[in-house]
Amino acid sequence: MLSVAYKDEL
Amino acid sequence: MNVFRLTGDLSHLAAIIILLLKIWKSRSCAGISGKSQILFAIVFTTRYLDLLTSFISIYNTSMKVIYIGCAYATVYLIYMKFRATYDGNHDSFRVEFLVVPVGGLAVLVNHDFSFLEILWTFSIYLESVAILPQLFMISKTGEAETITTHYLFCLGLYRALYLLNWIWRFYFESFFDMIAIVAGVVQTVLYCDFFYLYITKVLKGKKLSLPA
Repeated sequence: MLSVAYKDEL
Repeated sequence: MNVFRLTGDLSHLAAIIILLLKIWKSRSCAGISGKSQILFAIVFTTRYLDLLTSFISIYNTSMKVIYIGCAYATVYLIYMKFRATYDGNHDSFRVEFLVVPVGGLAVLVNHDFSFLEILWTFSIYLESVAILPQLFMISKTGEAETITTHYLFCLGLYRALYLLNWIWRFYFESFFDMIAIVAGVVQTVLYCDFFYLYITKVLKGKKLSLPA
């Protein structure tokens, strides 16, 4: 699971 | 970045611009659900708080700023500048029935019990149902202006393209986010009957009217 920092999608 | 996500973002941007121009040019927000627009402003605000904490790219930051700016500008036009043309009687969906369950679900089902992550999860769940007041309003009035149907088509298409983006990222980047995918499927499914009407009526030059 990706943390918020790596949320690269809009 | 892949072609599905880029076209998805551009479709989303097109929808936001179409709506803003429709209201601004016609100086009227007839047929537009102000409640849905408030929900979208909440979705963007709770999702893009990371603008303050992390920088990903110029594209990412500029799109987020544009989305938030347009969302609040649209809400301002509906509830302030052109409020005389706001059809509050038909915009009667009880949004608390959306916000409260979505808020509860975000606290219960998320990837990480942290403030920003719960807000992000809340915004993902809320976005999947944020269009319901608008679809409900169209079902009550029984019709929609053609420009509004184009807005809805672009808005529905954007998350459908994101579904393709997630399939692409699963195979090529072994990335997947179950919360975003499930909410994206729900969101796209909610547009299905509208898509059917749009393709069978609006694209054939007819006006979108529902059997009253």
